[in-house]
Amino acid sequence: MKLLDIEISGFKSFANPVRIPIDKDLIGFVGPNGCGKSNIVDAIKWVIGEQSPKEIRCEKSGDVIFNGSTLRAAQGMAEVTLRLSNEDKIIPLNYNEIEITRRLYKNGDSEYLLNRTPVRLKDINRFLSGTGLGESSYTLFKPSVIDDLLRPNSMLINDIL
Amino acid sequence: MKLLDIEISGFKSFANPVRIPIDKDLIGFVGPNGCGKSNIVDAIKWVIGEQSPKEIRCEKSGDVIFNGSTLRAAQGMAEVTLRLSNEDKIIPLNYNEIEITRRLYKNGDSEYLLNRTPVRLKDINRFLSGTGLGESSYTLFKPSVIDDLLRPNSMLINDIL
Amino acid sequence: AKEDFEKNFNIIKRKFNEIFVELFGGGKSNIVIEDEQNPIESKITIYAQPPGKRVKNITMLSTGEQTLAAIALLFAIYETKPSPFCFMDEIDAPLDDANVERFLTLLKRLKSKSQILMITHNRRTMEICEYIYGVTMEEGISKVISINLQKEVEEWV
Amino acid sequence: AKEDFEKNFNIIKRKFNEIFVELFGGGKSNIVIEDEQNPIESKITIYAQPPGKRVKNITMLSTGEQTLAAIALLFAIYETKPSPFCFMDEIDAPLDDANVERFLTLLKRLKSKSQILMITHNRRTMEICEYIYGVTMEEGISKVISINLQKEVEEWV
Ligand SMILES: Nc1ncnc2c1ncn2[C@@H]1O[C@H](COP(=O)(O)OP(=O)(O)OP(=O)(O)O)[C@@H](O)[C@H]1O
Ligand SMILES: Nc1ncnc2c1ncn2[C@@H]1O[C@H](COP(=O)(O)OP(=O)(O)OP(=O)(O)O)[C@@H](O)[C@H]1O
Ligand SMILES: [Mg+2]
Ligand SMILES: [Mg+2]
Repeated sequence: MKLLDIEISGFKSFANPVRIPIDKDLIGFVGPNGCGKSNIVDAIKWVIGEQSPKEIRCEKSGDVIFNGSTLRAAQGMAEVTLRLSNEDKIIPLNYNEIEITRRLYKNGDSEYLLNRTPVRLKDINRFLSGTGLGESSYTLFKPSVIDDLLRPNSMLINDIL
Repeated sequence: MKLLDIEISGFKSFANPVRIPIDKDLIGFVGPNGCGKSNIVDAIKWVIGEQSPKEIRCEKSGDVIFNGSTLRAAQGMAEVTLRLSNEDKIIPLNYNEIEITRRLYKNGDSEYLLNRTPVRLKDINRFLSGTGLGESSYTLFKPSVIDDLLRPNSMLINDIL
Repeated sequence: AKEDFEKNFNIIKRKFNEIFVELFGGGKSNIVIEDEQNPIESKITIYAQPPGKRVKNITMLSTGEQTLAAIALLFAIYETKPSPFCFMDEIDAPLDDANVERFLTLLKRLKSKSQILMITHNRRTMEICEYIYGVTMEEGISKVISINLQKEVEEWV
Repeated sequence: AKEDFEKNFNIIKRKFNEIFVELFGGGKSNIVIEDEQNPIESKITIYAQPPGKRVKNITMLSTGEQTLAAIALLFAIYETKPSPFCFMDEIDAPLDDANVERFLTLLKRLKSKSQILMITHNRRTMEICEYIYGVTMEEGISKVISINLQKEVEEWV
């Protein structure tokens, strides 16, 4: 299984729709402070089902929707789509490509789609379990994760196992 | 008041005595990871009276004494001396230069000296109070201090004021 | 004690905004005592809004923006309760090149008021130091040597 | 469940030491379950000893040494429970140039097993990326453009 691309629209600072092909093994993201690099990582964690706002640096779940800037009004919806290759059928479905989509509306409604067909979060979690995709804690290497690992009574390793 | 130099011997990784003149306004310390840069900062905080091992990255107060390496045995004492100019008599003593020395022995005994005369910690704190020297929390700018400042129920600003 | 606290708090609030605008090239910042009745024990909320953005709370900023905003606040506190010297230990690590330059400009202003000991891995930051010490470790024992600027800095980083 | 836990724990322990030695060029490391009776809830202590030093506990190391040791442990966990992709967000910031090189060597080995998305400000790290995206922000809105390596990287940093 490989990542193919990600489409982000209305999620955090990505007011305009953006499509980012991810078809290489080591892809770099560079840019000034505050330009939106870590927001891309948050978008990927969110689309595969992350339920805790804190894990994607938010106070409440609605904070993911673009909330406006000096020249642009806030948006009504956040949407992210992740395209994955599935030739090896790691996800037990008869498709060579899988698209996972997540939407959140300002009124709190949320939708999940699998290859453009509405599904429940439970279905996404079921298909992804065992692939290692849903496990978010140990696939993100960043300074705050290192702090958690080294904290005196850290249970990080226990949680992962 | 200005720093003039610091002498470190047997403190943390400084097994050999070292004298570092500090008579400029902006002095840089560079070097590879783990070479002892932050230990110099710990030495300065320690000599002016720091009592909490945690503030100088130790578990217990005896951790400041050089505890050996593959080629060198542990030492029996840590000693740091800080020389300060006092022409402006900010420290209410009739000296143009002030030397503060702190020693800790392996058996737990500690000594404080002011211009080579034994004094108590209380005396050091009394002379330094009001100079801003004793206040350690806001004179050290480092990532963990920023984390403390931004933590949800931080009392850092309250403590400083 | 309460009057002193509030007097210093208001000085810090004003300086925080001044330095914030200098470091971010615009925007605004603020600190607010949540419980007016009991300021000394009260929680203090930090607001920070970079230019062009709607964000209010400092926790919604990026790593680099938070670092820069926190530096502005720490400088504001430091200017209100000065001390003869201060240390900076790799505080420039999360900053991009443009923000490092703005930070260094601020540093040049501060160094005329107090001595600064700066630990850094950033070449640009090293270049503004008046004197540089190289620290090495051999067999678990630290040594310090003074390096003559420019020529030697290349080797040390 | 307990057997699984202990089996995976021992794999991680072995890999942690292998990767630690590779990253530090020697020394040794270990993870120990403090309460054998109840491993799943037990506190786990991390030991790390760089070459030539007597230190035992990871908390007595320097910022850079702690980062490098933690990277070794995270890689060990990641190799034991692999995932199709992983993210690295400015994990190289506290490392000096020599440690960045060792980290990048390890990265090249890992990328053959899974996709890595790397956010960095470090030029050396950018150079080993197969593809680089530049992210910019104009008026509070993020945009992404793809950069042709080498030539453009100079401008972006
Ligand atoms: N819902 C939202 N609407 C609009 N902007 C948002 C939203 N959520 C976050 N942002 C903005 O995104 C910016 C942060 O982006 P991000 O954390 O990705 O930066 P970064 O590129 O990782 O920077 P650094 O190099 O400092 O880590 C913040 O300035 C924040 O204001
Ligand atoms: N009591 C002691 N005896 C011997 N060595 C010690 C003692 N206390 C600390 N050390 C050693 O000092 C080293 C850490 O030094 P320090 O934290 O100053 O490094 P640094 O130069 O700041 O590195 P970095 O760039 O990674 O922050 C550690 O490797 C530790 O083993
Ligand atoms: Mg970031
Ligand atoms: Mg250090």
